[in-house]
Amino acid sequence: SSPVSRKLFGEIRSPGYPKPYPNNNISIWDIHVPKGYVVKLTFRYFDLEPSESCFYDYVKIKADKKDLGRYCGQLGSTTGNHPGRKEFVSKGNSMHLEFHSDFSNEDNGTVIPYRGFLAYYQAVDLDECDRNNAAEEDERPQCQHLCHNYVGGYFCSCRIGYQLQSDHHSCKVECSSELFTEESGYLSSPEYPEPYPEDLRCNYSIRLQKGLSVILKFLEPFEIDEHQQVHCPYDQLKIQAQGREIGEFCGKESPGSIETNSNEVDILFLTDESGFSRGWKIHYTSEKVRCPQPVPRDQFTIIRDLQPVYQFQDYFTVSCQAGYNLMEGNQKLVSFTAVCQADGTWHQSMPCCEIVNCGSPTNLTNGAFSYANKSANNNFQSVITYRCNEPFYHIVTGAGGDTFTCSAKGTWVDRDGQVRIPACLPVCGKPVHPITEVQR
Amino acid sequence: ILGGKSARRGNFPWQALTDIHGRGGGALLGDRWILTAAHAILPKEAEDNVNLDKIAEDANIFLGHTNVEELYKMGNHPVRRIFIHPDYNPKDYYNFNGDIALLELKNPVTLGPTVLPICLPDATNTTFYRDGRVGYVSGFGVEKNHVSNDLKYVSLPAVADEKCQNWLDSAKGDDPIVFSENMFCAGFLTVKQDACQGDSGSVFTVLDTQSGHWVATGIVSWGIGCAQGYGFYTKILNYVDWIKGIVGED
Repeated sequence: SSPVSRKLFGEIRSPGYPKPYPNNNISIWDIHVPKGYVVKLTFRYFDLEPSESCFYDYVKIKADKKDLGRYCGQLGSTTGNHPGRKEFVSKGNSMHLEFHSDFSNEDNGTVIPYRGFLAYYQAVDLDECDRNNAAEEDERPQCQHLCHNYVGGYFCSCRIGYQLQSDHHSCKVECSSELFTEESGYLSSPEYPEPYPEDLRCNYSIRLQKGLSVILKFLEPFEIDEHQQVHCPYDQLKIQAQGREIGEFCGKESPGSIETNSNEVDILFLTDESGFSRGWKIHYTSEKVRCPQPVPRDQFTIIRDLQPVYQFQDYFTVSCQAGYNLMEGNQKLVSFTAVCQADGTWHQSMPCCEIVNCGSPTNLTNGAFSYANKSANNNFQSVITYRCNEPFYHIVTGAGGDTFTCSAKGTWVDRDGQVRIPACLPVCGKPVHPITEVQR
Repeated sequence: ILGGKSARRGNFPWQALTDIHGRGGGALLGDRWILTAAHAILPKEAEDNVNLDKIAEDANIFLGHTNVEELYKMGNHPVRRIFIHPDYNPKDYYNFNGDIALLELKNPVTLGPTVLPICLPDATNTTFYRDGRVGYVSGFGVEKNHVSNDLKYVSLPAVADEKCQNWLDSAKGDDPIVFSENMFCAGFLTVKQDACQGDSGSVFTVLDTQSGHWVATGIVSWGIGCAQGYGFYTKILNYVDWIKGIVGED
């Protein structure tokens, strides 16, 4: 007898394989694999003396206290019982193999060199959650609620509102600190839609990231013990959002859908010692908190890609019409973006657009400029014209001429967009009082 | 100026009074250049080791009035740099070839009715030097043996080169005086009207009737005595490229 080491796979050979096996031999193998596995065995090679009911030489296989058969013979032989490619699978984690050979392997005086067998076994995970797999005597209790198989074992878990007990299988109502962090999900009274247990102190906490608002939608049936006159004296379903009581519910009329406007919601379910109401179920979802629609502060402000709705983490960018600067107080902004914050407010307030001011135009040496419009301010689109102190100087301009406009960039530019101002060059040979001879 | 008249303010707004080696004249070009005669800066037979920077530092240039006292009160215009034409040779007493120079003022002047630049001739118009072409020359130089306190001017006709040369040959005696193609002469043989000492550097101007602008055609350069015959002027037309090369395309 040779116990096989607790490997997860291996080979078993008849004595002397692949040489012919000896006469009068009994060999026994006990295969054990770790718990949570079963044994699967197949014969890679099988060549024993055939006989009716495998009376002479045979291999006997047993598992889980059951006989899995007695095998002998050669592939295709009419007598005997060749196992072929059959897979032998235990229910438990062990298997027993026995090999018997009688005193001879003669046939009509000729010795036949039967070579015996080569078997291969491996540990296969046992899916303990599949009821059909459990071995009868498997003493382990079933998972009361949920079973989770994994290679080499399994574990139990409980439905929401229940806690796995120390036996790792049974579940007891435990809903005093249920935490939900997914952006949507379901929660219900224990056993829903069966009547809920008595004496419950359930607290379901939904905690989502800031910027999300939880929406509660009650499903049918909704049934909590109530009293005709007194408001929810027996069992109460209280809903709070960030410490703020949203409502206390009972009875048969569903609260329908509730917008909590909060990323944190607590649902307390308190029951007394009696009652047969079927309880409640909530499908909660969440949506990003909304921010107020951005409104420009003046008609020069342009909100890029205005959206119908702005939600948490959305943003909008603002620019100004040409010739206007984005201003935040006295600060000129290169750009402006506001992001919708978790509390439903914009992270910065709407700027305004102030007309570009080009500042006083560059003075022209030996000349001057004059405003085309009366307002004579230096705002965007103001127009000035340069003149030289004639007749002593004459103006030399670029191709863009002597009229300059305050551009959107805040610079004075001529017709061609050039900033270079004209020059006043001396006029030569033009005395204001030239010599004029009278007498001749 | 001999035989001339007093100029009124604004008649010759380009006229400069220079005080470098004594009194001289000049003419404003653009708003920061003074055109004058090289010998007003480097007189003939001056000492050898001349330092132009030192001369520039000490030079006094006045603009904007016809009265010398008033000019002094208005203050001088400091000189940044001096350019003497390379052909001018202060050692060659009788050769005034290349008698032209430029003074760059440190600060541009603001033009007005009494301060205005004179134009330069352009090569297309050579009638400026034709025999008999009338021009005006102004200056603060000697009049009746005294330097004038007021700007005077006189109208003189340009004279054809061969007349200048003939007269010079008869008047110069043994002096090897040079009359070159870079000069011209103007004035009279008998009438007592002429430029004189102290007018050096002032310009001979003519009215270009085509453009309506006054143009400097000559610079008071030399003569034999004053009003003893023709006066000799540097022919500016031959130096316009030199001037523009220094002044740039102002």
